[in-house]
Order: sequence, then structure tokens, then C-alpha cells
Amino acid sequence: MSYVIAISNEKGGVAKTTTALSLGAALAELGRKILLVDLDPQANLTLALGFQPGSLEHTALDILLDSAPLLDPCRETNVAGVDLIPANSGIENAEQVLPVYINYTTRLQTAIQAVDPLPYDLILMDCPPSLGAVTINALTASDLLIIPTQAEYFSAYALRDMMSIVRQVRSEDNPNLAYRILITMLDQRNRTHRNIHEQLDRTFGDGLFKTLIEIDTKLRESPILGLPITQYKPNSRGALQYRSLAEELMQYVEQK
Amino acid sequence: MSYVIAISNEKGGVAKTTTALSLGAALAELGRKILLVDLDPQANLTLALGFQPGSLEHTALDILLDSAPLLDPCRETNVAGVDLIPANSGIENAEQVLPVYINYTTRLQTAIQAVDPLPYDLILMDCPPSLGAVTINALTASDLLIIPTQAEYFSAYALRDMMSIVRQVRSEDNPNLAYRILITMLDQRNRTHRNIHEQLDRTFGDGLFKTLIEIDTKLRESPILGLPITQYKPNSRGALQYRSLAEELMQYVEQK
Ligand SMILES: Nc1ncnc2c1ncn2[C@@H]1O[C@H](COP(=O)(O)OP(=O)(O)OP(=O)(O)O)[C@@H](O)[C@H]1O
Ligand SMILES: Nc1ncnc2c1ncn2[C@@H]1O[C@H](COP(=O)(O)OP(=O)(O)OP(=O)(O)O)[C@@H](O)[C@H]1O
Ligand SMILES: [Mg+2]
Ligand SMILES: [Mg+2]
Repeated sequence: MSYVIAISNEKGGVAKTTTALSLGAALAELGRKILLVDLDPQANLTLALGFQPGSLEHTALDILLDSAPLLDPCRETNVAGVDLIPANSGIENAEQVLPVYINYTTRLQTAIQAVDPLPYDLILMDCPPSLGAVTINALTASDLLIIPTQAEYFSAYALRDMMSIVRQVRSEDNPNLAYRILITMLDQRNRTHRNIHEQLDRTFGDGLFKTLIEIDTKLRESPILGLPITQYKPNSRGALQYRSLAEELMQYVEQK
Repeated sequence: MSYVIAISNEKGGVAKTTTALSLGAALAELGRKILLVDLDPQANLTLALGFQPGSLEHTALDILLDSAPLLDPCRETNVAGVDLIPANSGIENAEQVLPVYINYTTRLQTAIQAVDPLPYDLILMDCPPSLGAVTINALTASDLLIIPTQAEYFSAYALRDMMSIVRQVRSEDNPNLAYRILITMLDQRNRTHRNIHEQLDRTFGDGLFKTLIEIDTKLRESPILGLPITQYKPNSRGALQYRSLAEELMQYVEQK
């Protein structure tokens, strides 16, 4: 059985894509077989792995709208142990078309369950910055929702909508959906960051990963070369912190 | 006649909301009468002006779906010369419902043109981080699209989709739509930021505002108090840079 993770936050620019890429690569270093799924019309995860989204014919859209088998659009990447179901801008159409299908929220879940056994230990899905039909599909198919969050006012406020979407998905199709909040892009020297981080710690307690991802400009550079941080700068702060996140996640998954 | 501006970028977290709020307040300081419109289900612009989005009954959704008159949901704010049409999380429904209306892309344009004369010099619309039905409505109703952009790889790549949506809206309902790119959250000490800023300058030339908005943590603090930067820290770098943006914009608008 594969463990399925959605990486989602309605708030934009909180490191959803950076987390999907870096965490996926760090989990592969631990010997796990990883499937990344790009569900964002921006196709940043696809781009960060060195693909040209505009030139791809088969993407996650085939699975969402045409019921293509999950692994049809799947491709190997330049990261050992990591495969990708890519995206391109066509995914935007799914937001308008999916709701006309009956049971549209379970299309991804059905596609994942239809492949038995699935040759992956973990599936990580990068979601767009919205709570539309595509994100609902990902949450319905997931065991765990990881919510990357900046320690800033708008980002902290977005957790309110994220908690209500978790309640909604649990009451409809996926009662066992768990969540974990990941603090990203933290600048320990910044007073607002420190204050809001403390507030999130008090409010969410165990709902927060212990691992913190701090600001590291090497994380901005690595997608330019089509490499995850673990290969671009293996000893950078970003690489070390995403490795410790991978270890913390595996402890959480294995105790479940 | 009011001059209508959409503030949009598919890329998340590039300071769309911060620009709508700060630029709106700086234009009011120049004596202009400003209407801000929050079109994002995150309702960050509404929140940053001190409102509780969850408690509002009348929002921009009334205009988009129920053809309410433009000024029905309009409210005064604690910023002299700035009124607001607020949002709450219900706006997310518009993404799925709007496309079933005939001519759904011109609903906002029709609502704005129906009020004559409109008591505002400029209308600024804060868009969600997507290119769905709501953003298309805003672009169709606009004279100018301002595209806040970070000098980072994913953000620069998003300009490709932004240019194609501008071409699409010009060919369908709004042939005169102009655009201007605004560099935001710039860290002049950061090599990636400097490199990508230079590339954008070479590629877009006059398509870029001359004014640059640099990193200023005071811009993160001001929404916590429900105040724009021009009132929270009037002499901060952020306040000064958004004031010079307001002046550059008015020179552009008046020469048109
Ligand atoms: N820890 C970090 N330190 C510095 N920069 C970072 C860090 N994490 C991410 N970034 C940069 O911040 C920007 C936002 O990150 P990213 O694009 O991954 O966020 P996102 O949540 O996927 O955005 P969107 O909502 O548009 O999908 C990117 O330019 C990325 O390179
Ligand atoms: N110049 C700046 N310096 C420092 N922080 C900034 C600056 N501009 C914006 N910010 C902060 O960066 C974050 C992202 O900005 P903002 O929320 O305005 O972007 P957005 O494009 O509206 O995001 P979304 O895509 O989620 O709507 C916010 O926490 C904001 O306070
Ligand atoms: Mg992303
Ligand atoms: Mg915003």
C-alpha cells in the first residue's frame, strides 16, 4: 500500500512546490520509491525537474478528466527513485469541467486504488493555491495533508480555511484524512516571524511538524538547474532541514 | 470615467494584496478617490483593512453571480478616500458557477459601466492566484493589468502564462487591455534577485514599472493592525516606494 500525501495551502507562495520537490528527493535518499504528482496549472514541479511543461502531451489532466490509468502519464526524472506525473497549463480546465462529473471528488482516489500493487512507497501531490475541484480531489485521495505555512499574518489566517476544508473532506469521502503544518521560509531574526511561529505552536501543538524550514536562498537557485536541493547543494541548510523533515515524516507514517 | 486596474498573477505570494492595499492608500494620499475590490476567496485585502470576512453578508459575489449593482456591497474603510467591495470564502463558488452564465466574462465590466458617473477616479481589483473565471472577469473589465512579480525563477516563468491570458482577453472582449510588471519583494543583496531582475528588464523594457518595491518587513506588520503601510509607518521604505509607484502610475494614466 502506498502512503498518499497532498501538499496544499490556499495561500500562495508558501513553498508547496519547493516542499514537494525537496521532501520527495530526501525521501528517495532514504531508499523510498517516490511518485510526485503535479496538479498545478503553473506546472512549477514539472519545470523544477527539468521538463518543459508546454511540450508535454500527457499530464495529470488525462487522469482527472479522461480516466486514464494513473501511470499512463508517468515519467522517470533525473532523481533516482523519484518518478513524476507532470502538469501543464491545461490543468486549469479541470477546475471548471470536473464538477460536472458525478462523484467528481473521488476520481483521483479511484485512479490510485485501481493500481495494485502500486510500485511506490509514497505519493506526494503538489496542489495549486486554491481550494477548488482539483485540490478537493487530492485531499479526498490522501492519507495526510501537509500544509506549508509562512509565519506571516495572511498565511496564518489561511489555516482557518484549511481546517474547514479538512473537516469538509473528512465528513464527505475521506474520514481518515490527517494533517500536519510545516513552517517554511522562516527568518529567525525577524520579530513577526518569531511571534507568529510561537502563536502557531501554541494553537496547533502536535499538529505542527517539529522540523522548521528556514530561509535559504539555495532553495531559490536549485529549480533553475532542474535539480532538487539534495543534489544541487547537498550540505546546504535547506537540504539538511528537508532531510530531517523526511525522517520525521517516516517516523510519523510508520507509527500509524 | 474611472480608470480600472486588475492586480493579478497566477503565481502565488508575489504581493498582489500588499500592492492593492498600499498603492490604493498612496493614490488616496494624492487626492484620488479609490475603490478597492477584493476578488479573492482568501479575502486578505478585506482582512488587511480591519474587517472580519466571515461576518460579512454582502460581498463581490453578489455582483458576480446575482447581478447586484456594483456599489451595493461597497463600504467605507478606515483610510480616507478609499472604499472597499469586500470578499469572503464564498467567492470560491464563482469559479465553478460563473462559466454556466452566457457571456460570463463580461459580468464585472457590465456592472462597472452601469454606474454613471462612478464616484471614483480609480478602481483597483485584487485577484486570486489563478487564471480562472473570476480573474478573467477582472481582466475583461480593466484598462490596465498590474502583474506583481518576484525576481525568482517560478515567478518569472509565470509571466509566460500571464502574457498568453492578456492576448486571450484582448482577442475576446477587451482589445485595449494594457499591462505593466511590478518587481516586488526585491532583495538587492541577493544574486538570484539581481540576475532575474536584469533578465526581466532586458525582456520587457517599458513593460516594467521603473519603481521597484524592495523587501521591507514593515509591510508584513501593517495588515496585522488593519492599516496600510502609508498610515502604519509613513516613512518606511515600503511607504516611500509605494508612493513613488502611485506617482509613476498617475503619470502613465494621464498620458494615455
Ligand atoms: N526556504 C526557502 N528559502 C528561500 N526561498 C524559498 C524557500 N522555499 C521556497 N522559496 C522560494 O519562494 C518562492 C515560493 O515558493 P514556492 O513556489 O515553492 O511556493 P508555492 O506555495 O508552491 O507557490 P504557489 O502558491 O504559487 O504554488 C519560490 O521562488 C521559491 O524558490
Ligand atoms: N515588500 C515586501 N517585503 C516584505 N514582505 C512583503 C512585501 N510585500 C509583501 N510581503 C509579504 O509577503 C507575503 C505575500 O504577500 P501577499 O499576500 O500580498 O501576496 P499575494 O500575491 O497577494 O498572495 P496570494 O497569491 O496568496 O494572494 C505576505 O505575508 C506579505 O505581508
Ligand atoms: Mg507551487
Ligand atoms: Mg493576495
